[in-house]
Amino acid sequence: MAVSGFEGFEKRLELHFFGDDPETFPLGLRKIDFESIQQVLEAVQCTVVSAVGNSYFDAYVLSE
Amino acid sequence: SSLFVYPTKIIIKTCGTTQLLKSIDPMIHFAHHLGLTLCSCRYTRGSFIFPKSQPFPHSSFKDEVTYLEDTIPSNLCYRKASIMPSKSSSHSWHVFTANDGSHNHSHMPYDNDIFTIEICMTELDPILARKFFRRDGDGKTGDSAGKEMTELTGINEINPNALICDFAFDPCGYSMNGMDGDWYSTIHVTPEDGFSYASFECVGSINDDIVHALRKVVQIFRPGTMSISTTWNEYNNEMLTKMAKAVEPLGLKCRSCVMDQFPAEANVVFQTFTARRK
Repeated sequence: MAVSGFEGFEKRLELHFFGDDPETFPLGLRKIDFESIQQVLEAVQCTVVSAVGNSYFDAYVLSE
Repeated sequence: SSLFVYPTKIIIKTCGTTQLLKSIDPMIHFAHHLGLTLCSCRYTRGSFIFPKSQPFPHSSFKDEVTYLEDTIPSNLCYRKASIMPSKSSSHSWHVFTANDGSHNHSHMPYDNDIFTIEICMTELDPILARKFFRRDGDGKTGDSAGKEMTELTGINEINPNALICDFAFDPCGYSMNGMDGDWYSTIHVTPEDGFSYASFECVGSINDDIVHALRKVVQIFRPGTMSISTTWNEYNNEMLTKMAKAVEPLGLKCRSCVMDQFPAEANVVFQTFTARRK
């Protein structure tokens, strides 16, 4: 174990979805509310420390 | 660590002893409520520096694959797991992919001329790594200290068009996400001597100036060891040569290059480099 408890090498997961409901688009997964995002991150053991978005996607910097 | 949320895609990249794969179930659940169904999954990682510290399901690649196999829906039936080796037994690239085979992924993960590169760097130049330590009592927030590091290190010059969201951890460490239209980039840094590490990841097209980005990244960190994993639909040897030639003048020599093919026509090429001084 590192002195700092830190492991550099990341794990990376990419998930793609499809949907037939045009009402879901164009936002799609971006419609997931922040509380639900936090629930996902809780399972991973991370929290959001900073966030930004543009017209295409949302980006979150996470703890760890 | 970073999370990117697109209308039909999420990318989540975490370090430390996080349990990344546990995000799959809740993500499928929340997406389902929006009428969205999982059609493709890709999991990648390098070799852990401290593998024994990793909690289940990250205790081994075998455990990770078993967990993925058990968690993702059965409609994602085209599956493949692979460990791509390098010349060093301690440095391999681990890949798991799954997709449903019935959707046209060509417009989703990778258009033919669009690629994703994942760069992992260790043994960073200690003088350069020092820039990722906070100063005692700097009176700054994580955001403002991060902004200062972005400018001080030249990270803002990798893609001058990108909107950058950066954060400096206390006492050290740094993360940033870049946004340039619909393209993301991300950097994570652990600067501590002895287990220093930095990563750079971005999406780009063959027409982009990837040479400029690669050179900037190498100049910012001066790693002793670096790996580049490139994922795209069409194998492009010219592109790989271009990437190797970009970093060679900066003292890095290509030591290994392996390719593997995955479902949905994705090709992954894993190149490793070490500093000539080694």
